[in-house]
Amino acid sequence: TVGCVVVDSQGRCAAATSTGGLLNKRAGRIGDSPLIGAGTYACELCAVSCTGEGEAIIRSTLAREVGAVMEYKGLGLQDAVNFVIKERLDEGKAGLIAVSKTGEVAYGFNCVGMFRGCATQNGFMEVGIWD
Amino acid sequence: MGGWAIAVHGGAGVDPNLPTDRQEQAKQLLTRVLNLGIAALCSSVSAVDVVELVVRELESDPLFNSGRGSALTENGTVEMEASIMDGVGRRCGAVSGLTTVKNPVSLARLVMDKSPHSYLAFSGAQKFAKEMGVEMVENEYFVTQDNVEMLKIAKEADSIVFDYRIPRAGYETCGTGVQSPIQMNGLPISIYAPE
Repeated sequence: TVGCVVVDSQGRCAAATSTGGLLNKRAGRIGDSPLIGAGTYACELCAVSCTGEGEAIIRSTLAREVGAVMEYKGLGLQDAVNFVIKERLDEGKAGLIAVSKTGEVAYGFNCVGMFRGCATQNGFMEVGIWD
Repeated sequence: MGGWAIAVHGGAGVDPNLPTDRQEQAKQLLTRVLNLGIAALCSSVSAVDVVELVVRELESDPLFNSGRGSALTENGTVEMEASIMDGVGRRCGAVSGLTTVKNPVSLARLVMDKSPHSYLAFSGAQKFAKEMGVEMVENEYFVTQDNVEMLKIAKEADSIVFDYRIPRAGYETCGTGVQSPIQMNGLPISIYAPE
């Protein structure tokens, strides 16, 4: 699975996710990536793209949860990401990337590694795989 | 306003023994697509156009599991899916079950912009792709030798492949169909490999 989340200089957020799904999957199996609110979500506040065990991401509506805890619990972006990774996945293994309308970037995962990269206008840039 | 920001991913759940050269390859691709997105943002391209641009690039590179280089189904074919969402107005588009559309994320974008729906799948999505005139290729274009090998191992072992979650003890004997205790969706995890 691959994904990208962006907030532009006008504060507009967007997210996109694309995948081939699981190796050896049954034909016709649908994962989290095309499900809005599960693998992909964007609103006024943030944009989120998820990857990992699709079935766990679907059950936890993981992407929308980030926006929801920002909206209703007033959490900041990284706190929201940490919360949903820790509290919403049950035994599932997954990761996600997110940006906020105020130009923050965040990611989180509870499995071994996630291929990710992030950058902000003030010059921050990071590319990584492991914790 | 806090300025622009961008993040990309290439999948979670990485084989802890991934060779260093493969790790380097992945980091180079992530850096390349990040820079592609940054250049677009510096040219005031909108967020929704930038995410489509970056994911298209990732779909076209065989390294990660999407577009070319997608994981194979039980039949050895590729079935792709994608979605896109614009925070402005919470507009969205999604597709599933694509077999010959070169860039699934761009078809998802067309579902968002050019159709009254938010999700099209399988034959309906393929038909919409033809109507929209998006680039179509044979299913073989998406199949890589690496993934053919991976599927073969998965089928021979009839169990987990490269899944670091299986206790090391069971790993050597996974070929005898040792079932992992982990379940996914009510099925033993052993029939899936991580994305």
